Amino acid sequence: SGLTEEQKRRIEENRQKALARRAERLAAQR
Amino acid sequence: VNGLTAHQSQVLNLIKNCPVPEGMSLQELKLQLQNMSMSTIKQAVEFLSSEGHIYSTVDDDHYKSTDAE
Repeated sequence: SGLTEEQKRRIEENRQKALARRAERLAAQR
Repeated sequence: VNGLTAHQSQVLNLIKNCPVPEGMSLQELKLQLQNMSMSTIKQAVEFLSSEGHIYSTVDDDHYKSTDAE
């Protein structure tokens, strides 16, 4: 792909944060 | 069904189905969603992001879905 290592790292970091937010929201619904 | 409005679901589906590594840009979303204003799209994107359905990638204009892959 045309992404730099820095961009790939940032994307993965944001993905992990989003997954954590998703888990938090799902837990709050229960 | 999933607690999303029709607009939010439409935006999420487009982002989910985008094959590009950096995700989908707000401009591309606007092109695909001609019936929605940019501010409506941005509101949906903000909501989906706060709920963890999507996340920004290379900048705040590009988004990917956590449900993808």
